[in-house]
Amino acid sequence: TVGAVVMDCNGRIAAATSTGGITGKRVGRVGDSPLIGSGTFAIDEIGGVSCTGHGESIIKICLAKHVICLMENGMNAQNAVEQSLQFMNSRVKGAGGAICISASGEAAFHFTTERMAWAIAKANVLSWGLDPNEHNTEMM
Amino acid sequence: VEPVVVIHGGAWAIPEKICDASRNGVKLAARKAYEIVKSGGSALDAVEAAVILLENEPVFDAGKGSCLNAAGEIEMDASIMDGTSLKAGAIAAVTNINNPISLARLVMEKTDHCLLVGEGANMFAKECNVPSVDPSTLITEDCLEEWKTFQKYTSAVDSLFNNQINSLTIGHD
Repeated sequence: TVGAVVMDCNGRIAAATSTGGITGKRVGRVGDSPLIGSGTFAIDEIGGVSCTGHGESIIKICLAKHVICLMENGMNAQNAVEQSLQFMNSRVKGAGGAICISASGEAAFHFTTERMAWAIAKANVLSWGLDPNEHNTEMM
Repeated sequence: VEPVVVIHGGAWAIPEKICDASRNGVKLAARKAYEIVKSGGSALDAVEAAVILLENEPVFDAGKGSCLNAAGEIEMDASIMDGTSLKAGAIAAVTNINNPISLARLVMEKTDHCLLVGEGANMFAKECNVPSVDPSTLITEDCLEEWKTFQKYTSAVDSLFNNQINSLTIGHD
């Protein structure tokens, strides 16, 4: 699964997610990626989210919308992503990751799996990582 | 407004041998999207361009490099959403196109629907003149190996317990 969330110069936000599924999955099984509110969500006034991980768990808690609802209630993007993934883990025992941009331009990501490849471009600085607590930066 | 881009390449136990390619892929996708918005492009164009780049990179599980299902076939899913209009487009279980995210955007922009699946999604792709490809061009050596291992495993477990394994959801998408 891959995903992107972007805020443009007009403050408009879009989100996108694409996946090739799981090895050996049942024919016709669909995960969260094509489900708006689970794998993907964007609303300019609050933020945008793209998710990855155990599809059935993400669907059960509508992970993307869950992050948006926490932000709508005043939580910042980083806490919203972390708390949503912790909830998914505690409530349905699912692991995954999510990226997020808030309406104020805060960029956030978190994952509860072993690894997640991520990258952030903001203010001409490119950040990226893959292992837990890995954080590299370079000027664009 | 200061533009911002965030990219992910999937959350799972990424094997050591593809870590660097995964890091490079998400960096390239972030650069691509950032260039678009820095030069005044839209967030929608930027997310689509970033995901196309990742779909074309075989190290990621999307587009080229998708996993094989129980029947040894590829089924791809994608979605895109515009935060201004709340318009959204998605496709599921498409089998023979290079970039599912572009078809999802066509669903958003050319239909009143949010989601088209299976044969209908493939028919819509044809209607929109999206070039179809031989699904074998989307299958990588690694995915085939993983599928063979999976087959061996499930048949071994199956014969051991002599019961039909309904759905072995190993981990993540």
